[in-house]
Parts: sequence; C-alpha cells; structure tokens
Amino acid sequence: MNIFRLAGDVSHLVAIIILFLKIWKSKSCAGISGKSQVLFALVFTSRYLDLFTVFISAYNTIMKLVFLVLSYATVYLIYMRFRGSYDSENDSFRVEFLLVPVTGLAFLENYAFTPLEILWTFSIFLEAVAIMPQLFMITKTGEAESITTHYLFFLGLYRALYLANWVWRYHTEGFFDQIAVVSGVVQTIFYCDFFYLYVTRVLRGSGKMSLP
Amino acid sequence: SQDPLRHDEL
Repeated sequence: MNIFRLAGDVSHLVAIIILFLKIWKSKSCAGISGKSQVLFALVFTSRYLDLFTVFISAYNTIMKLVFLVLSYATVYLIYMRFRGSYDSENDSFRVEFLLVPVTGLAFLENYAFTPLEILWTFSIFLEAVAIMPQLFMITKTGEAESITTHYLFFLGLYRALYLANWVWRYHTEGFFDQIAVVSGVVQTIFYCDFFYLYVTRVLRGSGKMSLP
Repeated sequence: SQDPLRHDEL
C-alpha cells in the first residue's frame, strides 16, 4: 500500500458515496445514467469473485464488500425506489456496443484461460468504458448538475491515482500488470475532456456544467 | 502472470 493507492481508493469511495447520497437525499436520479451504474455493478461483481478464492487483508475484503453493496444499492435506487425520476429517454447509449467487444477481448487477452481470470479481465476492460453511457447522456442533454460533475471528477481521479500507484509499484516492487495498466490509461483518457470542462466551467463558473 | 498482488488492488 502506497499513498497513491490509498488516495485512489479513498477517491473511488468518495465518488460512489457522493452519487449514492445525491440520489438518496434528492430522491431523484435525474441526469444519472442507470446503464453506467449497472455496468459498474457488473464490474465489481466479476472482479471481486476473488473474495471466495483468496484472502488479502481485512481492508481489502471490507472495501470490496462496500463497493459491491453501494453499487447494487445505487442501481436499486435508480431502477426501483426512484424510478419515476429516471430519465430513460436520454439514457439511450447502446451497452451491447461495449459488452460485446469487451467480452471478446477478455477471451482473447488474459493471464490464464480460466473462468475467474477471464471474468477478472472482463471487469478491468469493462471498467475502462463503463462511464461512456453517463458521458453520452451529459453530451445529449448538454448539461450536468454540479454534484454529478463532482462524482465524475472523483471517479476519474481514482484511476489517475492508480496510474501513479502502478508507476510507484513498478519502481519499488517490479510489479507490472499490463492489462490493468493499459486499460487504466484508456480509462483515464476518457475523463481528460471532462476534467478540462470541470475545471474551466464548474470550479471557475457557477453550479451546473453546460456544454456549448 | 498469476500474481496475487493483482487481487490486492480494488
């Protein structure tokens, strides 16, 4: 555990809690892509099957369980409890365009051709693109509430901090995970455009982020 | 690689 890893995990947790509390407190999931949240629940489910096979640490187990529970709770809020506020009209990204290539790639490029390893790789690839329905939705409606942009900022920051963690681990432990690093770089690139808008419009401007 | 370190990351 290094400072980048810890900061990345905290950032990830903050993002997920921000989103959950936003929906819970406002009793509305307006502007939130349910599809992205289902994809994230799928990411955690397919990656954390190792909870059954290997024990790392109490921290590791607890964080994995918290991410799993919060992701499913968020999906529940969007599709069940506050489904009246769900904007399915604008959440129109075709997720099969992500799931089909990601599944195919996981079968082609993995560390071992075993169910758990293929699912682990699938989760890493899927995470890299899971935010696309949300970004698509913001582009379509042309705006995002500031709290939604804070969520996206922390979610993007988390993977960027993991990149620093991987550089650190490579130099201190000789640890290099090609699949995670390449996917992590791709994932972070997806957020770069958003980071720019976040700094120029949300932090310097007022409230909502509206696109030109 | 079957590196158990991978499972340490979230």
